[in-house]
Amino acid sequence: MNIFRLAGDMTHLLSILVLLLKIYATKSCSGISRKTQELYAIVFMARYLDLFTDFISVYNTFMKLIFIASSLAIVWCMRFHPVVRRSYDRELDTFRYFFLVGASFALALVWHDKFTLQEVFWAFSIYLEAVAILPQLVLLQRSGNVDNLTGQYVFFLGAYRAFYILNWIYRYMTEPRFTRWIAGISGVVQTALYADFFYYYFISWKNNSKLKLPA
Amino acid sequence: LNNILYHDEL
Repeated sequence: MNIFRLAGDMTHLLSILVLLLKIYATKSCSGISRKTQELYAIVFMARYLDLFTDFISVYNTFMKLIFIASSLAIVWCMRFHPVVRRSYDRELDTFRYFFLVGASFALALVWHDKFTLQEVFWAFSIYLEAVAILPQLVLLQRSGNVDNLTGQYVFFLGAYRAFYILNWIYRYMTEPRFTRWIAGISGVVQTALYADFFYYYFISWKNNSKLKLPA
Repeated sequence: LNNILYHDEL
């Protein structure tokens, strides 16, 4: 474990806590894409198939459980919670994400570390996570003004993978034969997708103005 | 376990 990876995991956890706070405090999920939340639930369930077979550390197992449980809880809230579900922007959250799932799985069948069920699903989860934010970014562009907690949620979610890129660079330089091409290349693509959001987030922070993404 | 297939990261 290095400082970059710890910072990445903590930033990821923070993004989830901010999202839970927004939903709990405002009893609303307006501005949140349910499709992105569902994609993340699939990402975590596909990535952590080794949850019960490979014990790495208490920290690793604990965080995997947190990620799976929180993503499922958020999807449940947005679908079934009597108050929260009413504020879901159903007519704005229309990204056809089936293609993202299909393309990611097809790529995982072609490019993986090893052709086993666990490794193909692991690669699938890596590719899917890289594009999982797209429905959320499209929703932000359509929904005009973005509330602070939603903006912070997306910001931390984008920042965590940037920390992971620093972690991979650090490990590549300090550990012999360390390579994570699948995660590394996907991580760069994932972080690049946030580029314009980061730009407008920085502008809104600098001008102390409301975050607004151009349509 | 060799390096690649040991997913020690989240």
